[in-house]
Amino acid sequence: SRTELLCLVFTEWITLVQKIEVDHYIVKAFIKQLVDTHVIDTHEKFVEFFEASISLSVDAFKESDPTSDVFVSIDALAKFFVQLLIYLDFTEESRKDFSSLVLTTFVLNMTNDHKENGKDFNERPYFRFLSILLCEWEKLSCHNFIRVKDQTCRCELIEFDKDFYSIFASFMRVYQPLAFPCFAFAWVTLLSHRMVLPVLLRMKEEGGWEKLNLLFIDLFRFIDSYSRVGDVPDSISVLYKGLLRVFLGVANDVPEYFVENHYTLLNNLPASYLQLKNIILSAFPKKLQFPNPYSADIDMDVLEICKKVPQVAYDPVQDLGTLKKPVDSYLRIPSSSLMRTINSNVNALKDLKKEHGVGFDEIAVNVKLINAIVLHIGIEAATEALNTTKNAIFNKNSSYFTLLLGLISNGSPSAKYHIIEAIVCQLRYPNAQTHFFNFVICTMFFTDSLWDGNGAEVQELILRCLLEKLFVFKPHPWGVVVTFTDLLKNKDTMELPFIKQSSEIQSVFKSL
Amino acid sequence: KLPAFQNKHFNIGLKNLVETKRQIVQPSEKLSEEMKQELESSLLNCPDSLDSEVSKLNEFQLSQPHPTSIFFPSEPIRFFYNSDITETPNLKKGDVYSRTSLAQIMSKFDLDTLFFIFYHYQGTYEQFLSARELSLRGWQFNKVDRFWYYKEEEVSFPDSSSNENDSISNAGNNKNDNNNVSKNNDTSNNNDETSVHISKKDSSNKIVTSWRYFDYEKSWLSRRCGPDFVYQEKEFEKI
Amino acid sequence: TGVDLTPYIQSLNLDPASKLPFHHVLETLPSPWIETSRSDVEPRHFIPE
Repeated sequence: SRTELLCLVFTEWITLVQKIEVDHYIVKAFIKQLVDTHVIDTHEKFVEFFEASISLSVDAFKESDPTSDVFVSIDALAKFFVQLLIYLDFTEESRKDFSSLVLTTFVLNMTNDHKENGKDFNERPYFRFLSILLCEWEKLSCHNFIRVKDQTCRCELIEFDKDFYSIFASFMRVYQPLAFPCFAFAWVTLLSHRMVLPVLLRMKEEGGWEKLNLLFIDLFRFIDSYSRVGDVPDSISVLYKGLLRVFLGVANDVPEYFVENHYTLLNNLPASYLQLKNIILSAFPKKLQFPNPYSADIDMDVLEICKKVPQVAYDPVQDLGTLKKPVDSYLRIPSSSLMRTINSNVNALKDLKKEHGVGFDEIAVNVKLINAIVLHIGIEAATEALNTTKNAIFNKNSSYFTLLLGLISNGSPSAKYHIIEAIVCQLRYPNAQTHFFNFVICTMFFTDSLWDGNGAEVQELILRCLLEKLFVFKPHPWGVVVTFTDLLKNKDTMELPFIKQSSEIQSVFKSL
Repeated sequence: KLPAFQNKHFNIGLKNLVETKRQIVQPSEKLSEEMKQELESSLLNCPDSLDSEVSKLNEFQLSQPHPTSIFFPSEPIRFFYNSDITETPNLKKGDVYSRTSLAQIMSKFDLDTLFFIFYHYQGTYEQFLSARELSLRGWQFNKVDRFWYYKEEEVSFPDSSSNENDSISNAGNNKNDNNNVSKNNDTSNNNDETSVHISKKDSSNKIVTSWRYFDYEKSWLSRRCGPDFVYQEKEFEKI
Repeated sequence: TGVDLTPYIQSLNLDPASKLPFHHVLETLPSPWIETSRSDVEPRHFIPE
């Protein structure tokens, strides 16, 4: 049959690459002959060939002695793809489209295998193909594709390099864990692969961070869908631990990724994953030096680093939508009508949203909008403090403060919690935003007159939000520790009725 | 009815793929039994570090299988090597490779072994690591003649009868008297013609620089360079 | 409440007490899980011709 003939041809290729380096001229001749003899000269025929090759490779894996080299065929297939990207003629079709075709064929094959075999599906050969593809591409692309002799081809490949990773990341979203639970562990291994994660982290300007955000969010959605506080299946727990380790790696290698993308990540992180949240919020730019947050005498007013405005990769103003104008207008000239408009949008959510948080399972406020408003205020306040005097901004009469005050005063209990939580999430490493929000929290906590007799409710929420970040295992964000210390320094804090009422809470605070 | 679904190569796969999309758009409320089994199967088949390793097609093992004593370990060299990394001086360099087992093991290899790997396993990761190790030990690779060179510096304490401005061109044997402190980790002391250069460090000491190269072509020994050797930086690989 | 990250940090050779120089963990990460990190993986490298 045609399939058998194609398998024979592919077997020739496997034999070839076992004997020679891919740089050898015979490889180019082989591929050229495949085209000239009409084996892969059209899309149709190429797809047929590739499907036959994948089937053969996967079958070879399944039938091989596990102690032998089970990946010979699949490795050869990955090499084949990379060599095609060098030697095929791309005058009429781009490498982007061709790569998409190959990966589409790959995905569809994997889908069919999964459909046929269900829980007996084995992810390893598919993972191996993608892993070797990455390794081969890395080997080829080293030093700006110096191994490619044809200079025209070399220039084209240099141009294509970022697209390669972009397409790879896009296809990863196709076989994400929600769609293919049978591939979940391979997927996480692929996400953290040494030839892809560091590359995407280096591709900040070329959209690498955006792709990475989407991939992490896909994983968050999966673990969120199938875990509840107190009820986490074992396999999800293992996935989570893998993610934790990967996050530690990212926090070490490129903490700037967390620093600049904290808003996007936190908007999609499950509410109960407190330690992951802390890892993101505890990140700080490499080489930044700052005092130990547990020192008794930290004063952000005198720390030079607290004047620096942190970078954000995604401007939250894009999420304000129609509220951008009212919020910016209020910040320029506060008015009660603008406050009413903003409040009504924040408190309005068409349907209850399921959110498995600590102490709640649903939310009735627009949390994403709240997060956007709070961060936008923080960015504007920090930037403005550089241009004017600090006292104009760090002032309970400034519009930045009064907007937050108004949102909390007029909000439902749920809104109050989420607004305060959003503020506390901005207490990160020492910077101008942390400094501003530290001022906000301390002022709100210690100025009872702001609340028309309802100050205790706000104080309790503030302490709850801070405590939620501190009672989990480390790391703890610098700003949270410093702010919490500021609140505890005041002896009256321990006398607050909601602390004294519960001996459990009292002992927690005493030990802290 | 879309054309893609009429394509005989894609129509079955596409239908199956569309089914998987439903879960992305609207995940089910609970982890179904089927999904749970798939997830557990994925955990069972989870790829490990060997699955992520580079392809070994066209590569031959650094050491050929041969009968060994049962007392010798049989794990491949890539398995984690437990060593106290604080004891290994080259780890202070802190590059990506410094914490890998293979690089740590190579830091214990003698020069003969490193040169053997470099010249006989070309194009391999092992060759790369041996080059790295040689470089860390002060050897430099000449891209033109493919030899490795080593710059030796000796601090020479002159005796009372010597003239501080002496320069030596064609010296005979290099004498290692008790006053000489030599930075030398080569495998042999072959006393060929010497190319030396004397510079004044201060009024009492002189630094004598000489170059060695490893002769991989003929003698498989480290030899001193001839008097006409001139160091040309651009000929050397920047590792 | 999360987990104690000490074993995770140590498994990545990130122990700050060791005072070793900074290194990129992700460039040589064998696997997200310690249990499947049985061996080193070949990192990126370039071999001049």
